[in-house]
Amino acid sequence: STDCGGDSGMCCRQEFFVDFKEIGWEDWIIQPEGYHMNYCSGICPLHMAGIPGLAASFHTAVLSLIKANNADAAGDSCCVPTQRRPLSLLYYDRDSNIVKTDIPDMIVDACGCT
Amino acid sequence: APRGLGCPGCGLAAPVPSTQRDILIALAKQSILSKLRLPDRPNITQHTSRGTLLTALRRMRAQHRDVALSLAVPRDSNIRHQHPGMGVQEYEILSFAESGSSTSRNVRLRFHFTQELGGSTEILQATLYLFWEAPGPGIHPVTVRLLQPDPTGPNMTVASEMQLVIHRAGWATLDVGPALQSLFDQGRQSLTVELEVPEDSGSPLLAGHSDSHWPFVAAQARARMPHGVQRR
Repeated sequence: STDCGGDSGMCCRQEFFVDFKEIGWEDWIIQPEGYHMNYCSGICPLHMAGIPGLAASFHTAVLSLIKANNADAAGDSCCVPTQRRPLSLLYYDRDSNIVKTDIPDMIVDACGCT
Repeated sequence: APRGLGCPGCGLAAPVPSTQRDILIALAKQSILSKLRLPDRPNITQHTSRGTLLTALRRMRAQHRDVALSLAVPRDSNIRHQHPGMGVQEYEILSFAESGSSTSRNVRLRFHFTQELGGSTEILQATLYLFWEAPGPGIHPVTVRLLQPDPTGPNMTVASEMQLVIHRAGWATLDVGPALQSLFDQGRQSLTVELEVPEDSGSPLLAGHSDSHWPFVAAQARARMPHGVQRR
């Protein structure tokens, strides 16, 4: 997984931060100050498909070869989150109670091609 | 997209940066609200004071530590959060009391829980924290009643009753988990607690309480999965 930066246009993780103060949510979200949302962008050539988590696998190499030689059978490949983590929030609910929770899978940590 | 033209999710032309930013912010807002099961952002009219919040958090932390020690688990074990990301979302809730009707020997406290934590919520643990100001030396008996609305009328009925003996000023805790679960199962979101002292004891409760001694309920809850649906 790589972070976007250069001009390669390949699948990468784009950092994106939502500042709760900037969007006027700081009055009900006590912590944190913002949300490191992040997202995936970029192209996924066929030979990169299936790489996340299986890059060193013999089977993946075979699969990539098949895909490269037979595009119709391979289908399309997407640049998607491959690793995510929860967002911890401390906030006021509608009854002014204070709630802490961990929302699963909210922060994109890594991207890869399907 | 037609087959062979690339993935629909990433094969489209990117919008201009300002539009893209607006879209992402809208997406972030929608995502957070939906995961918190909130139809809209809460409008907060009354913030809990910093002192109240800090005291409540300290009390909670102290009790968790006591539990951890009594269970003989290492102090640094995280006993509150087990598995975020397993499709089950857990909550910790601090609900501060609203004052209800009171007399010289009787005080009612009302704790209201948001409807998002209604019938589909499993209460893992709920503790009522009360700060007592003993009026003088000696022991002071206190009756604590958990009340629930009477389905046949406007009155309240007693769901459970406990007797406490207060020896000195300080915090006392009561397990209200089963009562809260029962209320949620009935589709109710309010817990009413009645405190009663003998006639000649005066009211040791709430009189002159500062914000930081305000009664509260600390609850741990878990969103139940819908019936018939299992997530792997």
